[in-house]
Amino acid sequence: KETFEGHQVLRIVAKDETQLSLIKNLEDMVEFELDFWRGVTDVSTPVDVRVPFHSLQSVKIHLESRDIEYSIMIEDLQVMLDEEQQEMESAAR
Amino acid sequence: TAEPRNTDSFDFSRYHTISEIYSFQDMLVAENPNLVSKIVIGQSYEGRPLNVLKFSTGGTNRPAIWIDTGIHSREWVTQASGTWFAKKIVTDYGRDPAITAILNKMDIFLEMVTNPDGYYYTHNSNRMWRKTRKPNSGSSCVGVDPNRNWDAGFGAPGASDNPCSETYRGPSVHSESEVKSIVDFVKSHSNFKAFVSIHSYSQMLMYPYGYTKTPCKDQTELHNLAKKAITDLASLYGTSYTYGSIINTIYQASGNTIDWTYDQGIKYSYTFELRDTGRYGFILPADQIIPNAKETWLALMAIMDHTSKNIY
Repeated sequence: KETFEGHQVLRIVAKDETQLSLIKNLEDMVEFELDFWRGVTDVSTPVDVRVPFHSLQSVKIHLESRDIEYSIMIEDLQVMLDEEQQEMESAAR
Repeated sequence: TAEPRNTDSFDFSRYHTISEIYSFQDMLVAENPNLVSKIVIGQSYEGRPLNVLKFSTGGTNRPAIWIDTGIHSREWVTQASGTWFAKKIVTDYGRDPAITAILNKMDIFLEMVTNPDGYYYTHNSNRMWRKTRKPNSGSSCVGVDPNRNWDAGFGAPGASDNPCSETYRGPSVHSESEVKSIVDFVKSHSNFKAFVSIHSYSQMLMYPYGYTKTPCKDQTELHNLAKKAITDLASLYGTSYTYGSIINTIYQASGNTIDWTYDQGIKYSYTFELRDTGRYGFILPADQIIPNAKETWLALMAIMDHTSKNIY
């Protein structure tokens, strides 16, 4: 079973079109193994991206060095998934 | 797990496995033989039946409305909402004048788990799976994005030709049986007037096109109806939606479902992105399933009501 320990989902907010296109470029950085939950649309809509643990630091440095603001939407995805699974099982019981 | 014996004891406020949803479908049909029937329109790549519930009060090949949920498997609130819609229809028929009027004139077809292999996989192997599960020859990456595989702008920007991408369009149009089955069914039925394909979680209601900026010919009517639908939706819990054509509202998306259905002449073709109003994304807490479904139903009713009063 695929697990996601330490994976975080970042919510990235572009200040302007320039930053938006920088965020768009992230889609092509396959080395980060990013999973876009909510893709780039427009400046007013945040971008949500799941970042594997091993590329978290690089991605955050990449964003911070370009002064792109982000917040941590999900601190640890696996913790949430475990809670979801437990809720399903207890509800079923 | 304790299997519910009837759909009244089915717990709509939690996420269910595919076998629980398929059992629910069979129970609903058994409980409502004069209103609901089940049609298997094909098989998924791994051989699961593609079940469509038909809600009909009679007639032959009446004008029809299609609703599908779960085409992207990880968007769990959509399959859960589809299950709730099915119960809502049988509960309200004969009681709510609006849905009764619609069903006295039109049939409703509802495919709750449009990507069953992917849905099974999200429960058993990878909760984050989105695509189908068919292997891609020449690649170690599996699956096609079933919302990029349709014959509408296929190959244009707005989809990927990389099998490892989440938006991989597939080797050719309608190459996925989950897509081809709907294509064949819609073509053979030939009397669909509305088609609604449901995703999550960007809170949007969109109409064609996704692959081109060229406006669709019914743009004004579809835009106005979308506005009414999302206004009705917001009236319940204040959930705010944006609306417009796919390419202007979310991004360019070629080979998507409702561009193809619109090009088949199905005017009222819409796609929803349901909520997250918080910061959960695809892991929406189960206690938000019913509020999500209830507000979405108001928008669906606006579209179905308009369709039934403007059959073309």
